[in-house]
Amino acid sequence: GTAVSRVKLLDTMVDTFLQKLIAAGSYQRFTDCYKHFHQLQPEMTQRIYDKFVTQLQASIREEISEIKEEGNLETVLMSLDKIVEDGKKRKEPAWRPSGTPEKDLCSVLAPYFLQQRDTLRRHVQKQEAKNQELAEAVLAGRRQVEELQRQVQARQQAWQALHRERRELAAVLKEP
Amino acid sequence: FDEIIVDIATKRKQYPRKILECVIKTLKAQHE
Amino acid sequence: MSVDPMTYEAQFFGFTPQTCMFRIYIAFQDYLFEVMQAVEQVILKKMEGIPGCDITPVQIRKCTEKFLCFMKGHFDNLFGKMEQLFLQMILRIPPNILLPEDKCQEMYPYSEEEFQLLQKEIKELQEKCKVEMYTKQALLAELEEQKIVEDKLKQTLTLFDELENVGRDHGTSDFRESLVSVVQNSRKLQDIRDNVEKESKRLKIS
Repeated sequence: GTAVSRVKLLDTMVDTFLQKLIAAGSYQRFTDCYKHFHQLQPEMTQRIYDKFVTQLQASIREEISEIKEEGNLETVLMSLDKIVEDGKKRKEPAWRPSGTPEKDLCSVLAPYFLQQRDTLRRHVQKQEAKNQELAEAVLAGRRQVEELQRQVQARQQAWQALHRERRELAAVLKEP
Repeated sequence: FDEIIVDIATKRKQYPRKILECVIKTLKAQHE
Repeated sequence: MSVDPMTYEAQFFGFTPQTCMFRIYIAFQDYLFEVMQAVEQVILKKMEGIPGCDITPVQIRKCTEKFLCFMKGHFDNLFGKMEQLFLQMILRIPPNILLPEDKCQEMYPYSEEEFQLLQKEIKELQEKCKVEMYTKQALLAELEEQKIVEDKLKQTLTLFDELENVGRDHGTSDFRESLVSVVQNSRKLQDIRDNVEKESKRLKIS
């Protein structure tokens, strides 16, 4: 059924412990032990016993409150209730530290390394795509340079041919 | 024995986070 | 019997449940002794006030020990049961429960081998990243160079164009033609000169 909160369980257990303890140390048992005194002072014995019971209960309850206070136990137990509630769907045993810190640390670091891997992957892909474009631009540039070099060469050859002809013609001219 | 247990348990709780902080710093520096 | 150190619980609570129970046990026991001591003190005091009371403090002490021994027996038995319940139902992390700080163990169950593989992959990717960076720099450098070369080549072509334009500006569309025409004109000039020289000789002679 519904889970009982740990704090409530704790209080119930302490109460039960006290009830049973007091039940064991009953007035009957008390007077058996302090028989003579009880015969002399029955009312006094009753009052002392009652005081014994209330004092013991008060001390133990106060101790529990102190421990709760000191360790902030109520909050801690309530947070544990929450954790257990959140995890109750899972039936099989959960992970526990292996005793080898290096081993356990792998899963702690994994998400960040996975993130880094994905970032690097994206980075590489992006850079590869960019470089692809650059490479195409370089190839186009090379073709462009070749074309220009060809054009320059053609013009240069034309001029050289012209220069040769001019020289020939000039030579012809010089003939006496 | 008890102190050892508490010491180990405390380290198990705190050290992964501390190591993680250092690792994240390293990864960031590497990235930069 | 192997002791369960309950380290996982210690990770959550910050103390071991057994220590907690031991602390509670000692405290409860102390109170039981204190209260018994107080009971005995009160009875002794009351006895002082009872005239002709033949009970001795030693007898009262024996009564106290008897009652305390009885109570202690029950106390230990009851506390043992309570401790068991505490350790089972309150100060315990159920086996199917994972603490929040260990959530990643469930979400990223990485073995050392897998983790090393992941790190290896990252290293390879980092290398690849570097290679791509260098490639990029090399390509950019070549593009830069190409720009310079292209400018130079274009300048050369422009030079040729300007040369042609010079020709054109002076009425000849094509250098070859202009050269031929220059040569023809100069040849005509030479012929004319020759003729003039012949004529002048002839005139001298006459």
